[in-house]
Amino acid sequence: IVGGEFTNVENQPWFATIYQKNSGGAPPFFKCGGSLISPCWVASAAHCFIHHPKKENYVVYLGQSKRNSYNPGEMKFEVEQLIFHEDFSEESLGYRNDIALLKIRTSTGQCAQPSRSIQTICLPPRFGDAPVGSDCEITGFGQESHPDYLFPMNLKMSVVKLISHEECKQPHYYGSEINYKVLCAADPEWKTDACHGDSGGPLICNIDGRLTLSGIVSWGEGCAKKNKPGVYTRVSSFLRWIQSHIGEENGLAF
Amino acid sequence: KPSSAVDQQGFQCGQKALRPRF
Repeated sequence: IVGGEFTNVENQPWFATIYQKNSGGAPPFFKCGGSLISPCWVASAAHCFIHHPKKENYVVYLGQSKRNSYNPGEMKFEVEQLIFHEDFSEESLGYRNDIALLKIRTSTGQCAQPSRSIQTICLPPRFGDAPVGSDCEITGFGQESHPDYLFPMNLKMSVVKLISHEECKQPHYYGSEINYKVLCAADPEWKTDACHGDSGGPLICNIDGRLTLSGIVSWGEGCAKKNKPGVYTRVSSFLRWIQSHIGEENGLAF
Repeated sequence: KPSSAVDQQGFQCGQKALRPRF
């Protein structure tokens, strides 16, 4: 996250930290963010996993304010299922259908348990997004500037505004790379944004008084760069897909 | 049909644990 502020995971209790295991015995390294959408399922971005698509490669934590260290109240999970959107694709500039689902379970076969630092996030109503200009929160352990190579140890969050598809499709923005299955969001002053390493994390908007997972951090040109907003997978366009894999009986909250 | 925000197993989607104001 460029700009913004450091925060405690209690402010974003649905935030999941996803690590990729090392083959050589070194500790797992931070890979991407995610969001707990039901007790046993985390939503993230397909592009995080597409080059190493085996579920055994990953470990997921909930309740972490500080990455790669022990956080009181955290929960650690293996990935029981790793599902990519079948129409995921890498385009010239960005991605399409950039969404993945991870079924999580502890070593004793448990799903997530609610606490001050672990909570699910609501899914948006079908095709019901917050209006253009809404303030939405982003969260992650991604880089604080671009180009950078260090990821902060502590969780950050910031606020960006939803911008219209018309604005985002302008030639000097992203032109035809933008379709209606993504959302664009940016800071009016181009001072804060998601960045490399925030992929898969949440774009949380308030819809009818409920905090809702409206977007999944997907791509952007640079970070906090003028006329280059952040591009997010539009979750309200994938509700049927999500439900087809998770179903309603698993505590999804629409 | 929007299910209630209180879904199974004690989760309340989108709710943050507000700090008690001492």
